[in-house]
Amino acid sequence: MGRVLAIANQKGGVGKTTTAVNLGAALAQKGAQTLVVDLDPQANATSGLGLRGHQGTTLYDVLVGGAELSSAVVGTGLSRLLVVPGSRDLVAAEIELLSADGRERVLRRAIEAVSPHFDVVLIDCPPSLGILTINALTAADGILIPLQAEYYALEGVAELLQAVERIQAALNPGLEIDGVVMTMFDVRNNLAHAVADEARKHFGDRLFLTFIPRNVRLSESPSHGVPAITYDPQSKGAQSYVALAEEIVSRGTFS
Amino acid sequence: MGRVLAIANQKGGVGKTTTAVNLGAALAQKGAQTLVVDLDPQANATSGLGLRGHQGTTLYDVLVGGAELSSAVVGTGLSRLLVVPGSRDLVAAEIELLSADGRERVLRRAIEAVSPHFDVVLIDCPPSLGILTINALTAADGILIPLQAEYYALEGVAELLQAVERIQAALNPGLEIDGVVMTMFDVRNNLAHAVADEARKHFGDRLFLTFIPRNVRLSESPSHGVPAITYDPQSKGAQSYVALAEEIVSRGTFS
Ligand SMILES: Nc1ncnc2c1ncn2[C@@H]1O[C@H](COP(=O)(O)OP(=O)(O)OP(=O)(O)O)[C@@H](O)[C@H]1O
Ligand SMILES: Nc1ncnc2c1ncn2[C@@H]1O[C@H](COP(=O)(O)OP(=O)(O)OP(=O)(O)O)[C@@H](O)[C@H]1O
Ligand SMILES: [Mg+2]
Ligand SMILES: [Mg+2]
Repeated sequence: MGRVLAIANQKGGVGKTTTAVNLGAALAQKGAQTLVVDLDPQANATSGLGLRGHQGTTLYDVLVGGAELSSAVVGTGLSRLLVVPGSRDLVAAEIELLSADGRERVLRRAIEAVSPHFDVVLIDCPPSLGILTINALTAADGILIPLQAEYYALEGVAELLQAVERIQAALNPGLEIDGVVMTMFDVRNNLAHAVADEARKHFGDRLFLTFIPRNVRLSESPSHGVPAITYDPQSKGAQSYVALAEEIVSRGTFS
Repeated sequence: MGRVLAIANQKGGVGKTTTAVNLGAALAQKGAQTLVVDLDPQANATSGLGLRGHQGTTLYDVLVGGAELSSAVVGTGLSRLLVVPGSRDLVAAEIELLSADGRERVLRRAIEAVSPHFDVVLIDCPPSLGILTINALTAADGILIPLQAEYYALEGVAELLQAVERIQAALNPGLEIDGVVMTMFDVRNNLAHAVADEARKHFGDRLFLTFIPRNVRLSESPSHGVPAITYDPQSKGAQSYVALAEEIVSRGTFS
């Protein structure tokens, strides 16, 4: 039974998509059957995996049109790494879902039909705490929080945790915090160390030991439509996501 | 009559708030009566201007509760720089506005009552193209687009421009593109130059000549609750926003 992880943080630009794409690729390389679900209307994970402008069943068709999630799953060319593409009409889904019955559980029902076929499902979330992210947190077994080593990013974490508590109380009691991962970490920057210290105090051992460094290969690989592990496997960026995948697997969050 | 500028881009983490806070401070220093409106539920501009946890009338009270915008305006301690604080209940405003009459024009009506008292009003937008950003674009005379020199950020611009066209056609024919400003620009990074070249091709002279460099003072100043121009006036970051203010004034976008 696959574990469903929501990669979420309402702060923009903290590395949600970069984590979904590169952690997904690293887990697939380690042998896990991996599905990335692109729930962001920006559809960045979709283009980061080489499927920009994909025509076919989209997540909008699943959430609003009632299509099966399995009909939206496509390959990436990498073994064991499949993706459900996002699309800009997800913006419309936000509005249409608001009046749907059981509007918070639509994605959960859709994912339950496919998750047995995967070891892990990663949901890339948009930068908001609106109905799409609520759907992701309601569908998920765990949340993975990318935390950029910056002041504004740290400021928003308390609110994210409160949202998680509300979801656990009302919609998904099984939702766990699988961990927090520092992203774009620059060892020369005092602010970065200060934020990491604060995060360690707050999260204890739920702060992953693996820190993702700021590494230009991670920002270059999306323009080639491949994860960094394909674009430049020896780069610090690619290697840090391999290490994160190892840490996640060794914690036994999923079999 | 003050010019209303929406600082908008649905891509997260591109420097919208940093631009609203620091351009606002630089324009105020040059003598402009300046109002910053924090339309983002994260309320980062509010804390970046030293008003974290502000109790009082908020933008939610204005948009949903019908309060006068003038009753929400507070000082920052800097001459000629006032702010309408944001608050997390703006997330609820997104949902409540959807069923309101004239839901796209609520902010426009509220701002029209105060803009004559200012030379410029800067609206900091959340990272989405939802009802709050639509309100900002409907209220604005011009849009200022912060463009991070990264691939995913460039990818999203076409969609932002289409949203602007839709607003011009249906809600605000007077909306202009006041300009695009490159943010977090690292001269040593090839990708950054490639993105800037693409932006120049696309926007021509609407791409500001002033580029905002990646500069640690810009990410440190929010933790002190002041703009970089106060925290470290000689820093490259503070100076680049002073230069941007000069370029905007010299273009005559507002008197
Ligand atoms: N470790 C890193 N080193 C260098 N660049 C990075 C790193 N992680 C992410 N980036 C770049 O920073 C930008 C923001 O990252 P990304 O788009 O993954 O964040 P996000 O949280 O998904 O953003 P959004 O909130 O818009 O969805 C992207 O251009 C990405 O390529
Ligand atoms: N030129 C710069 N140099 C260094 N750091 C910067 C610069 N501009 C912004 N930052 C930092 O980068 C992060 C993202 O910037 P900011 O929060 O202003 O973006 P945003 O577009 O408002 O994000 P959101 O989409 O979440 O509203 C912040 O931590 C900020 O302090
Ligand atoms: Mg993303
Ligand atoms: Mg912001």
